[in-house]
Amino acid sequence: SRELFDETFKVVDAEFQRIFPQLFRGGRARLELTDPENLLETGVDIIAQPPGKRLQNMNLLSGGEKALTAVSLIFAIFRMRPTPFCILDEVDAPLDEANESRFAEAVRQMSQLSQMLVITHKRRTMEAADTLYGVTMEEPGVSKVVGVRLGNTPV
Amino acid sequence: SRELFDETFKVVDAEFQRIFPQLFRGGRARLELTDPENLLETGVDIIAQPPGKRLQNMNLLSGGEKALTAVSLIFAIFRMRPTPFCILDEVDAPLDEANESRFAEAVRQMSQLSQMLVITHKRRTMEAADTLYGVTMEEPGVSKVVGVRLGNTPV
Amino acid sequence: MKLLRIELVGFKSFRTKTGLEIGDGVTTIVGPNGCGKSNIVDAIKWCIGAQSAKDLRGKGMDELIFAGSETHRAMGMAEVSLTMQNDRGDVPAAFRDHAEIKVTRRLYRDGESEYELNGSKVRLRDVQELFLGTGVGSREAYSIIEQGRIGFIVSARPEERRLIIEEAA
Amino acid sequence: MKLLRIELVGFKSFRTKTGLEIGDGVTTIVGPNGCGKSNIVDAIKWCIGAQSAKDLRGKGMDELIFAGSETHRAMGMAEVSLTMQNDRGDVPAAFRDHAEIKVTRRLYRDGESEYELNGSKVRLRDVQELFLGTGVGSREAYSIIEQGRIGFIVSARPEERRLIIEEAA
Ligand SMILES: Nc1ncnc2c1ncn2[C@@H]1O[C@H](COP(=O)(O)OP(=O)(O)OP(=O)(O)O)[C@@H](O)[C@H]1O
Ligand SMILES: Nc1ncnc2c1ncn2[C@@H]1O[C@H](COP(=O)(O)OP(=O)(O)OP(=O)(O)O)[C@@H](O)[C@H]1O
Ligand SMILES: [Mg+2]
Ligand SMILES: [Mg+2]
Repeated sequence: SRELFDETFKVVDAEFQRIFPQLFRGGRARLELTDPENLLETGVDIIAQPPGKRLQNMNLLSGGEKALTAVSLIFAIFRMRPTPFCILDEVDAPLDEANESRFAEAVRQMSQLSQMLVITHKRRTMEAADTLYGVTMEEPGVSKVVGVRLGNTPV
Repeated sequence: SRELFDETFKVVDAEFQRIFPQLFRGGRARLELTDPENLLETGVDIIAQPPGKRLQNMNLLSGGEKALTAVSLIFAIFRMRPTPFCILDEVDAPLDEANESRFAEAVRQMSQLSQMLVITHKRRTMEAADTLYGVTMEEPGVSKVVGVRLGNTPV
Repeated sequence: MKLLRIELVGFKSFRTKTGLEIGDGVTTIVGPNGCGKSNIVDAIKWCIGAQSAKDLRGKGMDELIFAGSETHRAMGMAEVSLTMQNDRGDVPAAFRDHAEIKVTRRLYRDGESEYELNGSKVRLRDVQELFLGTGVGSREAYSIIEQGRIGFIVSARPEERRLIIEEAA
Repeated sequence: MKLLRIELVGFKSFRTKTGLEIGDGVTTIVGPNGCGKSNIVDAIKWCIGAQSAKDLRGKGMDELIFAGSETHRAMGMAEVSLTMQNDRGDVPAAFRDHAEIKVTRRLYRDGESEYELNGSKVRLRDVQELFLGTGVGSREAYSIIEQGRIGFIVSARPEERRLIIEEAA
């Protein structure tokens, strides 16, 4: 329905405006309806401006900036309507160390709402874990789960 | 022409069969024509089997395995017909540390043929450099190149 | 509906019975390329009711069953179970006073499938409806971000992006 | 045709005159997200004769000119030069006994473009032909792998993969 989408959009937009500057340590972003007169069919655009930069077409952003913008929006949708768990498979691959730390911190904040299941190769994201599972293939072709480290939460 | 493609395909295939096991520390791979009777229109398939694993549909490979297979094939084409320089922008993003080392070594070998320009966030790939450029934005929105470290090659 | 445990056997590279306890907070999964981390995500998607092998990087569903390795032959069956805490009560009447709900999906080489809720045989549809109720299902594209897919929400057309927000509503 | 030097001014985030000496062997470029590394790759592609802004992540060619920042206003022109060692002789007669060949591409905000070889005005086509001869050009899709694009050769259809090999032949 028209009202439901409008309401949902406003909440996601508000969350996105709040989360983006946290992950980028500054800057601003918002969502925009492509056709505000037509709530039933309008598309949704992303307007994103990393700190210190001029506002430009999103496609000009770097690989890491696009990934971090995407994470901000995914987290915004998630906060609007949390699911019991959220799975992120190597979304931090293009991030530099500073962004990786802020991403790990954002994941920790999100984990107050829901269980966060994060696959990563990156150290800081690993360090944000309450529970750490290592998967190996000592025997070629056969997966094995080892080494559970428990942080703050007993298992 | 039919002969030219056939000749080219055989060389690339031979190089691919040689390079893949170097990057994967084992295993095997080859190229296959989808329609060997029709050299003018045949497609080219990739058959890849990481060490210790059964041969399966390529799509089941992991993110890192797909990236490493792609690098093997790109390098094989390159060795068949080297260009003056080769540019690789963050192709090592999904690689774990062991694969990253082998990738860096392969880049060093390739650099005997051509100039290799590699963009990376990863330490071992950085360490393979003869020349290292750091790009920064101390002044927000304005790029600056700093810190050239010269390895083996005087600049 | 908190996730308590994931169990797999014969699913993709997980030949032997494997269990992961999922606690509160952040659970991180690490390991070398190709060791099986994303296969765990595929197992969860499959157990929730994924219907297309393509969503799980396969051509056909039979590719989900352990295909063998250098030293082991292929297996005849894949099985994944998700155990959840029943704290929402939004479950079929028969399970309303169970403390935990264990969903099991099984696939045999001949193509035969089985689905269970706390040991009772059910249909795929019952599994899908259970999860739709809890908010994790095929509709919630934003709660499972597969490897390589994070860019989609940025590169999507405005109409596609609208759909994702709409489905979350 | 060894690459000796890349020079940029006013191109994307490179407001001030920047030069990179390219030696033998492996040159590695590092730095934080968004600092300008891939913009250098775009600069090289553009100087070689890229004709579509989309190949350079832009909507229109004007987006290649420094658009300003928090503390600086936009510029009126973008310029990139590639200097190469003339060791192949496969160059236009006029430049055959020059030790180096410097290619310059310039774009003004009004849309006007300029191209130079060793300071002499030429057409875009002359620049493209020079590079086609040396083996780096739009045809050699395998010699420049942009960020996020390495997967294409694995996910491509067999016919598309054949084309890449054919173009290298
Ligand atoms: N049915 C099967 N039987 C045996 N092995 C399988 C089966 N299906 C997939 N595999 C193997 O699983 C591996 C991929 O595992 P997965 O995608 O989980 O890796 P990963 O840990 O996510 O690695 P990366 O860090 O590179 O993303 C492949 O090497 C593939 O051969
Ligand atoms: N015309 C322009 N004027 C000013 N800045 C620009 C212009 N075009 C692009 N940029 C900026 O350049 C930045 C992207 O740079 P680039 O893609 O080179 O980053 P990167 O170093 O490759 O980062 P990553 O490691 O994340 O890939 C964007 O933030 C964008 O705003
Ligand atoms: Mg993976
Ligand atoms: Mg980049």
